Amino acid sequence: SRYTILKDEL
Amino acid sequence: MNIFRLVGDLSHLLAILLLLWKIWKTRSCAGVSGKSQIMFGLVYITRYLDLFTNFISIYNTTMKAIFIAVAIATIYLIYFKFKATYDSNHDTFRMEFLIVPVGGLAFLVNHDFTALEILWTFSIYLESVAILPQLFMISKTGEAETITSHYLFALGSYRALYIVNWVYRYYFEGFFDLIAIVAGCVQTILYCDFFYLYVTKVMHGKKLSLPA
Repeated sequence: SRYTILKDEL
Repeated sequence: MNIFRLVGDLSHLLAILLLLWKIWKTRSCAGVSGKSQIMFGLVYITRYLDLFTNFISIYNTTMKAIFIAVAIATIYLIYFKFKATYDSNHDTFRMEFLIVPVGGLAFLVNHDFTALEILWTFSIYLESVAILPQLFMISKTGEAETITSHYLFALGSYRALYIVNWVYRYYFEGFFDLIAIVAGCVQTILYCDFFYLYVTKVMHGKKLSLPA
């Protein structure tokens, strides 16, 4: 995807 | 993991534990908006569904589990155990005015049109406005208990630190997530007025009360 999805964040 | 995010997460943890502790210790949830707490509960549950789909780290899993558990415990104390102390006639913000538009927006503006991603986006948008019933309640009663002010300050600090974390990650890791950043900035702005009152009043030993 175009954005980096910061799923490691809370 | 950078220092801003770690301190932000710890501040977030401190905030929710402080609120739970205050309600438990005083055996009262007077002045606390149950509606904000329901929405935060919804935020954690819809965001952390990935607990079942992927593993990031022990830290990540532990914190997510704690946030969900503390949120549910807080809601339980407000609506069941200490229901008699719940100030429902001052907690009049209509949740559907936030949940419905936020749900619609999550459908329209998201990274990927999948169930998990839409729920994640919904939780990001909802978190940005979930504190409104609490702030609305304070504006109605004209004051907040000191511990409630500390709770809001710790929660607002977590948001502000997350913005610094995103600036850091953008420069040093090239990471950015427009949805998280825009919603995070909106959320932080909502705390600004409160921050001002906190610094000028609560830090000088006074109870937070609004000018008549």
